[in-house]
Amino acid sequence: IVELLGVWKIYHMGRRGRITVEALRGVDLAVRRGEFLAVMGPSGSGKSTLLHLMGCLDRPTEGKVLFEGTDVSTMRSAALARIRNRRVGFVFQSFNLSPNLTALGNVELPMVFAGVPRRERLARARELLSRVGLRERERHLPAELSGGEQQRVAIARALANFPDLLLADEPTGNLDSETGHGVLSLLSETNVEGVTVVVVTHDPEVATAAKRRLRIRDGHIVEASDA
Amino acid sequence: IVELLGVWKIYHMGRRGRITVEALRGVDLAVRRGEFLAVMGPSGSGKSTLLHLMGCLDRPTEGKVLFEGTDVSTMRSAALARIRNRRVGFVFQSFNLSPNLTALGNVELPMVFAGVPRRERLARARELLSRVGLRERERHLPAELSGGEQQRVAIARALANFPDLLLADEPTGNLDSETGHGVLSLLSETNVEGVTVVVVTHDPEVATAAKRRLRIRDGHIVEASDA
Ligand SMILES: Nc1ncnc2c1ncn2[C@@H]1O[C@H](COP(=O)(O)OP(=O)(O)OP(=O)(O)O)[C@@H](O)[C@H]1O
Ligand SMILES: Nc1ncnc2c1ncn2[C@@H]1O[C@H](COP(=O)(O)OP(=O)(O)OP(=O)(O)O)[C@@H](O)[C@H]1O
Ligand SMILES: [Mg+2]
Ligand SMILES: [Mg+2]
Repeated sequence: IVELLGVWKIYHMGRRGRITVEALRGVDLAVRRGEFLAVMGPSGSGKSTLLHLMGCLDRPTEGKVLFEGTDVSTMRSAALARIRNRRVGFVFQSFNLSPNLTALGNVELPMVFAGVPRRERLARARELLSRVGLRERERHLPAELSGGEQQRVAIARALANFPDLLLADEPTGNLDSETGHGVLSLLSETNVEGVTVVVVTHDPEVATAAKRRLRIRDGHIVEASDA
Repeated sequence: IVELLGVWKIYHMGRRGRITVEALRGVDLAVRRGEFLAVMGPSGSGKSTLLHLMGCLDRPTEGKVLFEGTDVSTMRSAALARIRNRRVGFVFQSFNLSPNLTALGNVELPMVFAGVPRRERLARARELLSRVGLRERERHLPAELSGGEQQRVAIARALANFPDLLLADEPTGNLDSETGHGVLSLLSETNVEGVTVVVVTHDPEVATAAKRRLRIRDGHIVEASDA
């Protein structure tokens, strides 16, 4: 469903861009439809960068990203926007919730953009919030939620438009083991339903539940193992 | 060093405040000088709320918080500010870095407020960034840092003014196990140096390294165990 070919991501900093940070160095990766892939590696090794490229939220400096066989760089912005809104669900490492919308409003937001009628999106949003154990927090603003509650709202939001590809950046980092197990079950169930799931994680339990694992170090994929 | 007596924290929401969220319910807790205490519990159980009260960043709805025997509610704002800036180091669950300052600038900031001369604070900031493995990232803004790098900057910043009390809210949540071990060593060393450390964590390794553990559930302390 998504493929990276010879992908580099290089940041330039400092006056005249003389300082270079190579976040990804020549990455080749094919994610097959229906996979459940775990990405692990040290802090700063390039995992979030990789995930953003997969979700078409960012462009490579060199190389290509193919989404269902089409080179993302050749797509018009309307097509890209549709991919991001309807085909891909993204759980950000720092959640990126809209601060002025409630938990419910945040989960509804992608559906608003997709033109889903109000009654349907309210029902869907409430169902998703229940699945992450937050039905009683639906009226809270992000600032009125605990860290782990914000994380769960972000997960619910990512599933709102029935995406084909779910990209989750460390989705259990702020959760105790019981709540984390609940999220892991949700990811597994979603995968069983046919959604391709790529999860960046430091949690060995999440990695074990995935069907394939790969490790990143210094912007390179250094090992991959299949179940 | 800090004591909670009969502490309640109640949030009021909705029109006329008719919805009540009891984040903490009658908490009694004494943290002794030099302790290394781990606080665990489910997402939403009140851990961050507890930590904010300990660090004098928030006030209880009922009950008292004593800092070194003095009721915090009787302190003038200048005395409170001095506690927060020089006596307490706080690592926030969502980091709360200043977005317009570099990693170095963020670690320097508490020292600027404490009137530390420039040469001394630069040296201290660089030493702390090295200790968390981020010397090469000192010129990056928070948006140019990975999640785990931002977390480590927050940890370095909390130690800048040689606090007596270090309060860390899930400081390894975004870190792989090797980097997390580095942070845990730093917390242990800091405790050996005489700093009282209270860490909220979901990580069993961090909890094991602490000398005392307590659990929170639904705003109550439900169990405590000593080493
Ligand atoms: N400003 C607020 N208004 C209303 N409710 C709030 C507010 N802040 C926090 N809460 C609620 O208080 C409860 C405790 O929050 P707290 O942040 O202390 O939890 P926590 O134990 O740190 O959770 P986590 O492990 O997810 O970080 C949560 O259920 C949360 O929804
Ligand atoms: N805008 C930027 N400018 C410069 N460097 C950047 C920028 N964004 C990220 N980096 C650097 O690129 C590297 C990879 O970042 P990335 O966020 O992908 O790491 P990560 O593997 O997700 O780490 P973590 O586990 O800590 O979240 C990091 O070392 C980071 O400092
Ligand atoms: Mg990351
Ligand atoms: Mg918390």
